[in-house]
Amino acid sequence: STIVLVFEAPKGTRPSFDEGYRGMKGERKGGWRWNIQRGQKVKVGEALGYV
Amino acid sequence: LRTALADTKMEWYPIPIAVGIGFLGFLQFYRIQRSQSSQPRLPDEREDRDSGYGSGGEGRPPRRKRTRPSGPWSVQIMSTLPLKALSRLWGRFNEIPLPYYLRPIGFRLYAWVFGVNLSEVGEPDLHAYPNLASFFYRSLKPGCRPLDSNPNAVLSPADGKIIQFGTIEHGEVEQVKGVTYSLDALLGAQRPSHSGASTPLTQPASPALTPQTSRDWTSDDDAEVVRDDEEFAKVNGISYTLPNLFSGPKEEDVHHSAVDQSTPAEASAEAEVRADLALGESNRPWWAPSSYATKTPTALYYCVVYLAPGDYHRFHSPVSWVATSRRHFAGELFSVAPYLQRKLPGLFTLNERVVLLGHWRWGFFSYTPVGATNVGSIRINFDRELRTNSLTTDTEADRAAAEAAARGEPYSGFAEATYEAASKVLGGHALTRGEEMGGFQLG
Repeated sequence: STIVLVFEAPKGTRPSFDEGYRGMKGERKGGWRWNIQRGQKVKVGEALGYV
Repeated sequence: LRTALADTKMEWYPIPIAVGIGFLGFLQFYRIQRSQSSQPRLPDEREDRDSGYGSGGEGRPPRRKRTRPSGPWSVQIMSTLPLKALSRLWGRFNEIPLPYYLRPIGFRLYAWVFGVNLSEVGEPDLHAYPNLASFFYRSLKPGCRPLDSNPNAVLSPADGKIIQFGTIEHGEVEQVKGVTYSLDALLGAQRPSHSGASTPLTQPASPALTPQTSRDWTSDDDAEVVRDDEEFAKVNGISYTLPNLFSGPKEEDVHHSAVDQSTPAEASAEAEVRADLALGESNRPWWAPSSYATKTPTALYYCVVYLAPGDYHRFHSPVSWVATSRRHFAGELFSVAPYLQRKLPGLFTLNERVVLLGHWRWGFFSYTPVGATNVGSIRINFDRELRTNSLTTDTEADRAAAEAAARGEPYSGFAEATYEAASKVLGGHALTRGEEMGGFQLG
C-alpha cells in the first residue's frame, strides 16, 4: 500500500540584489524545504519537511 | 567437436526466393504483433471484437474501459490475473480465526519475518487478535509516535519508506526512474463540486455517491459546478473563494490584493508570478497553484510513502486541513512494491485509490491512499459509506459507465462524494494534525 501526498506550499521569495551578490544567486529563501531522503524510513509524526 | 568441425563436409545452396519472401513476411507480421501488444489496449474492445459484437461493441451495454498496462513479462503476466478477486480471497482467508493457543506463536513468527516491533503494539496480549487481519490492522500504544514539535512541519502520514518526493511541474509527477504520470490521471481531471448544505461536524460525514463524468476543465460547463465568488474557507485571515482555489483569481483581484502594499522585492516576485500566471492561465488545470492573488508564491509538492507488509497500516493526517471531497477510483490492484513501481509506468493511476481533496493554510491539499493486491481495502474513518475492493463498487462503477454512455458523455472513472460540515466557512471535514484518518486492511 502507498500514500501519495500532493500539496501546495510556499516556494519562498527570490533573494534581494545584495543577497544575490553575496552568493545566493537563484536560490529562494524561506518557503518549503524537505527533511527527507529517497529510501529513508519514516514513522508517523516525523517531519517530511517544513514551511 | 574439433574432428566434427574439421571433417564434416559443408555444402552451400541458394535459398529459394519464395522462402526468403515468406521469412521476411513472417518477420514483419511478428514485429507488428509485438508492437501492438506492447501498447496499452482496451480489453473491452478486444473482447467485443472476438465475441462478435463488433469493434464498437454494438448491442452490448457499455462497460468501464480499463487500459492494459505495458511493461516486462512479469507485469504482463500479472495483468492477466484476477487481482481483485485474489485480493478478496486473501482477505477472507486472513479473517479465519486462529486457534487460541497458536495466536502468539503465529504473530511472533509474522513479527520476526516482517520486522514488527511488538513492544509498540497497542494490545500486548497477542491472544486478543483473533486472526491475522486484526493483527495487521493493529493500533499502537499511546505516545509511541510523537508528533514533530515544529508547527510548520508536514508530518509523515504513516510508517513506511519514502519512495519519491519533489516538485510538480507542468502537471507531471515524476515516478521512480524518471517515469512520469499525469496529475489529472491521479486525482481526476474535474474540479471538485461543492454544496452549500451542511451537516454537523460531530457526526461522520455521509456523502451521497454521485458518479460524475469528466469534462474538459476549460469548458464553459464548469460554471455550473463552481459558483462565482463563493467563500470557500477563511484560514489565517485569507479568504479563499472557489474560483480562487480551483481556477485562479480574477484579474482585478491580482491587481488589488497584493501589489499595492508590498515591498519592492515582493512586488518583483509578484510580478514574476503574475507573468507565470498570465502565461499558464489559459491552460492551467484546477489543481495548479492558486495563491497567486496572495503575497506568497506557491508551488505544488508531492511525496510518495510506501508501507511494507510489517508496517503499522493506519494512516494519519500530516497537517491540519479540510477534506472537501473524495474520489474513489475503482481500478485494479497491482502490487505497489518498489520493484513494480519501477517496472510499471503509471502504477498509481491504475490501482484502486481514494483521493481526498481539500485545502490547508497554504492552499490545495490532497491525500491519496493507493490499494494493493494484499491490502486492497482502504478505510476512511469519517466516511462510512466508502466501500473499496468490493463487488458492489465494481457493479456501481459499471452502472455509472453505462449511464454516462447513455448521456453520450465519457466516463471519468471515479465516483465523487462531497463532505459537508456544520461550518460553512470550512466547507468540509476538518482534520487535525496527527489525527488518525483510516487505514489499509488485508484483502
